[in-house]
Amino acid sequence: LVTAVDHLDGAMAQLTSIYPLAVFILIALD
Amino acid sequence: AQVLELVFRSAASSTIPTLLLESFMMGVLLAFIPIGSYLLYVKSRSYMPFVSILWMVLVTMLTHWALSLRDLESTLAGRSMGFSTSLIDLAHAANASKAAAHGEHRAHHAHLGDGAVFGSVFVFGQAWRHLLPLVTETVLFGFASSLFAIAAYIVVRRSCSHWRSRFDLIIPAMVSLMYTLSLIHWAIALRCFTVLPKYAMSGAPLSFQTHIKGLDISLLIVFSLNAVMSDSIVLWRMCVVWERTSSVRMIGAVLLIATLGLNIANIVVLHRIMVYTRWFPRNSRDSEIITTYGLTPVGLAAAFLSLATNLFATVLVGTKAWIHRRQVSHQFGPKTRRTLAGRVMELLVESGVVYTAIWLLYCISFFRQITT
Repeated sequence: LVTAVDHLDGAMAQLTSIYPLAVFILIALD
Repeated sequence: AQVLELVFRSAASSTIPTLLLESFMMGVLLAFIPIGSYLLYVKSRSYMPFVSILWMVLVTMLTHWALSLRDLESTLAGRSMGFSTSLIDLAHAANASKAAAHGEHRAHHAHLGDGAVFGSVFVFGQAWRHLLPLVTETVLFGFASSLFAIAAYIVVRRSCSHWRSRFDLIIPAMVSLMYTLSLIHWAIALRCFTVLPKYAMSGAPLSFQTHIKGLDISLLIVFSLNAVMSDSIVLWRMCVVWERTSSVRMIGAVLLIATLGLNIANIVVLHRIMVYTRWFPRNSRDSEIITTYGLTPVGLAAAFLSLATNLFATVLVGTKAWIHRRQVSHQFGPKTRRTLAGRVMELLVESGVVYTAIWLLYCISFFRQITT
């Protein structure tokens, strides 16, 4: 987690695509 | 120094590829095990022993991965060999051994020496700076890939049964495009990392800087596209929840155009700084390794506008969810079960809060390191 929080510059490109994917799946599961 | 170079070569060619593969698998497991456990739990409580075994496997794998990462960090920093691999410490050590060999006392005059080994250690050092962001990105890329596979399965299954119109496929299409962009981003980040050890091992002159700058700009373009698309989805959802109220639509359009403009301006400014080495006011406290938004005022404006967009959309969706809940309890009594629309809006608010918090952390990281 410390590595992830310290390196958001590497993480953000993935997080921007994870966000809509996760919401889509959560709505489908609900 | 020669032993150090051999250790670095071995890390670059065998240890790090294994760690990256393990990181990708960690991301895959972190997505599949919680979702799989939830589905098994909903289906039947008799699957509980199987679910607990899955979680034990996840914890074991996580521990193994974290220890491997720590081990690699300690090797690269030289702790496992009992010395520091920082270039200044190495120069001191080299000068001390030279001085001892010549019977002189010049140890306090540290310079980098003339050997190709120091050049190679320096380029390896540049590669290791890119390693931790790449490991983080690889875990998240594994996570995104699993989510993409699950979303694709849901879309294919639904398309066989009920899609009302082609309009329903816009979000899955945008999500696929965003996943493709994040795949390209990961591939470029991997390229950034693999190019440097190759230069270090070949002993070529330090011409890698131009190559790396080009890759850095490509990373920025792909990331900016993803950030703008993510904001557009958030704003579109806000407009849908507010049933396309004209004032909300207008604010949404203004925010989207401003975000797009600032992102393009940031790419242009950083391209001028990196490629043409032009002078622009810079943020000296930026702690990013891969330069994105933190270096220039234009980039900072783009990042803070994205934060404001997400916050604004989340607050508006939250307000609508609250109005909806009040209307439902007013019409059908306070003990009415939550409606489908209410549940979806709550989900949008909760996910919006998490995403906004991540953007806030990201914006803070432009001015100070989050952890010590």
